Amino acid sequence: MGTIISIANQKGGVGKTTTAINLAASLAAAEKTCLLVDCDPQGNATTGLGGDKGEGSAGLYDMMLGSEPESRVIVSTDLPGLDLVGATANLIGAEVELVSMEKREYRLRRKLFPLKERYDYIFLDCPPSLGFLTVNAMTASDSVIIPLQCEFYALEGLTQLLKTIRAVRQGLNPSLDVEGILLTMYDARNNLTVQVEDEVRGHFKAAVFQTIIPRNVRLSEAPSHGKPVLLYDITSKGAQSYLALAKELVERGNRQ
Amino acid sequence: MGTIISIANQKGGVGKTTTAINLAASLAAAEKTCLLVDCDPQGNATTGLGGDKGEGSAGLYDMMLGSEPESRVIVSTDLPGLDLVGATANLIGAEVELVSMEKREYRLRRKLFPLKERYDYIFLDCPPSLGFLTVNAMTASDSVIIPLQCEFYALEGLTQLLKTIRAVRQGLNPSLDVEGILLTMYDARNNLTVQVEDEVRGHFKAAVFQTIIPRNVRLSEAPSHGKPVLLYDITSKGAQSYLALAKELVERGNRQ
Ligand SMILES: Nc1ncnc2c1ncn2[C@@H]1O[C@H](COP(=O)(O)OP(=O)(O)OP(=O)(O)O)[C@@H](O)[C@H]1O
Ligand SMILES: Nc1ncnc2c1ncn2[C@@H]1O[C@H](COP(=O)(O)OP(=O)(O)OP(=O)(O)O)[C@@H](O)[C@H]1O
Ligand SMILES: [Mg+2]
Ligand SMILES: [Mg+2]
Repeated sequence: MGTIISIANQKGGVGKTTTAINLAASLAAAEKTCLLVDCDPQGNATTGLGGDKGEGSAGLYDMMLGSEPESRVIVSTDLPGLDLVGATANLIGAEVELVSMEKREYRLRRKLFPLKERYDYIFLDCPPSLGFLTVNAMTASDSVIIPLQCEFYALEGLTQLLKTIRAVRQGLNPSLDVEGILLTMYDARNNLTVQVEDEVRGHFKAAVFQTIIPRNVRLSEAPSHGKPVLLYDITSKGAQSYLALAKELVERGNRQ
Repeated sequence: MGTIISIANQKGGVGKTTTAINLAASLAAAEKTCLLVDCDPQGNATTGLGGDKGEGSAGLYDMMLGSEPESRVIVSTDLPGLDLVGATANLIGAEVELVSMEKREYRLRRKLFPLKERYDYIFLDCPPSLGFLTVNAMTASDSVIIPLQCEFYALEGLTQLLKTIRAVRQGLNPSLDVEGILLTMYDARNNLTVQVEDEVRGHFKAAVFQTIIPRNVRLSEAPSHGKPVLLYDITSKGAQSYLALAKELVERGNRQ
C-alpha cells in the first residue's frame, strides 16, 4: 500500500515544485513506483516534467470532475517508474465548479485512494495558498512535506501553515501527519540561512529532515529542459541532495 | 491626484513584497507621500514594515468590510511619508464574507479612490494567486508593476498574468495599464538570468524597466528588523537599486 504526500507551503517560491519533481524522480530511480499530481493551476510541475498543458490534454481537473478515463489523465514521463497527472488551465475553475458538490474536500481523496495499490508514493504539488486545492490535497494525504526556504518571511508563514494542517486533521483527515520540514535553497555563506536553520532545528527537532537542499543553479535550469535534475545533471549538488532525501524518506518509512 | 499601482504576479517568491515595501519607501524618501496596502493574508508587507498583525489591530479586512474608522486602519511607519494598511489573519475570510455583496470586485476601489487626494502613490502588495484579492486590487488600480524573477517558471507564468490583466481591463477596469515589468533577483553570473532578460526585453521592449534589482542579501535581512532596506543599509546594492527604480518611476510619470 503506497503513501500519499502533499508538498505544501503557502509561502511562494520556497521550492515546492522543485521538491515534488526531484524527490519523485529520485525515488523512481531507486526502483519505487511514483505518481506526481500537479495541484497548482500554474502547472509548473507539469512543464518541469515535460508534460502537456495544452487544449487537448487531460489532467487533474478531469480527474476531479470525472470527465475523462484514467488512461488519459495519468501519463508517463521520461523516467520509468514516474507517472504524472498534469494541471491544465481549467483547474483554476475547479473550486467554483465543485462548490455545490457534497463533500467537495474529499473529491481528490476518493479519486486517489485506489491508486495507492499501484504506486509506492503519490506526491501532490500544492499552489502557494491555503485554499480549496491545498485543502483537497491535504485531505487526500497521509502526510505533508513542508519545504522551507531559509529566509525570514518563509519562517513567518510556518505558524499559519501548521495551524491549517491541524485544522484539516481535526475536521477532514484525522490521520494527517507532518512528514518533515525540508530546508531548501540553503546557502551556508549567508548568516540568515544559518540563523533560520538553528531556529527551525531548535524548535522542530527530529521533524526537520537531516538532508538539506543547497542553492544550486542546475535545479533551476533543469525545468527549461522538461527534465528532473537527475536526468539533466546527475553529478550536481542539487541532484545529489534530492537522491539523499529520497534515501532518508525511505529509511524513515522503514523504521515506522 | 495620486496613482494606485498593484504589485502582482501569481508566481510565488518573485519579489512582490520586497518591491512594494522598498519602492514605496524610496519614494517616501524622495518626499512623495505613499500608502502601502497589504492585500496578502500572509501579511509579509505588514511585518516587513514593522506593522502589527495581532488580535487587536485593524487592517484591510476592516477597510473592505467598513467595520473600523479609517484612523484605525491607516497607520504610520518608521519612515515619514509612508503609511500602511496592514493585513490581519481575518483577511483570509474576506472573499467568503463578501460573496453575497453586490459588485464585490469594486469594494477596494471604492475605499481607496478618495485616498488618491492624500497620497501621491498607493501600492497594493498582492498574494501569489489570481483570485479575489488580486482581482480586487487590479480593479482598484491605475496600473500594475510585474516583478519577474529571472527564472524559467517565472517566465512561464507571465502569459497567464497578462491574460488576467486583460480580462480585468475588459470587464472591471477599462483604464488598467501595465506600468512595467521589473527584473528581480538578478545574478549576472548565471546564464539562465541573462537568457531570461534577453527574452523579456526582446519581447516586451520599453515595458521592461531599465532598472534591474540584483540578488542582494541585505534585501532579505531587512524584513527581520521590520524596516525597508534604505533604513537598514542604505549603501547596499539592494537599497540603491530601489532608489533608482523610484527615480525611473517618477520620470516615467512626468513624461506622460
Ligand atoms: N535549491 C534550489 N537552488 C536554486 N534554485 C532553486 C532551488 N529550488 C528551487 N529553485 C528555483 O527557485 C524558483 C522557485 O522554486 P519553485 O518554483 O520550486 O518553488 P514553489 O514553492 O513551487 O513556487 P510557487 O509558490 O510559485 O509554487 C524556481 O525558479 C526554481 O527553479
Ligand atoms: N533582490 C533580492 N535579493 C535577495 N533576496 C531577495 C530579493 N528580493 C526578495 N528577496 C527575498 O526572497 C524571498 C521572496 O521575496 P518576496 O517575499 O518579496 O516575494 P513575493 O513575490 O512577495 O512572495 P509571495 O509570492 O510569497 O508573496 C524573501 O525571503 C525576500 O526577502
Ligand atoms: Mg510550485
Ligand atoms: Mg509577498
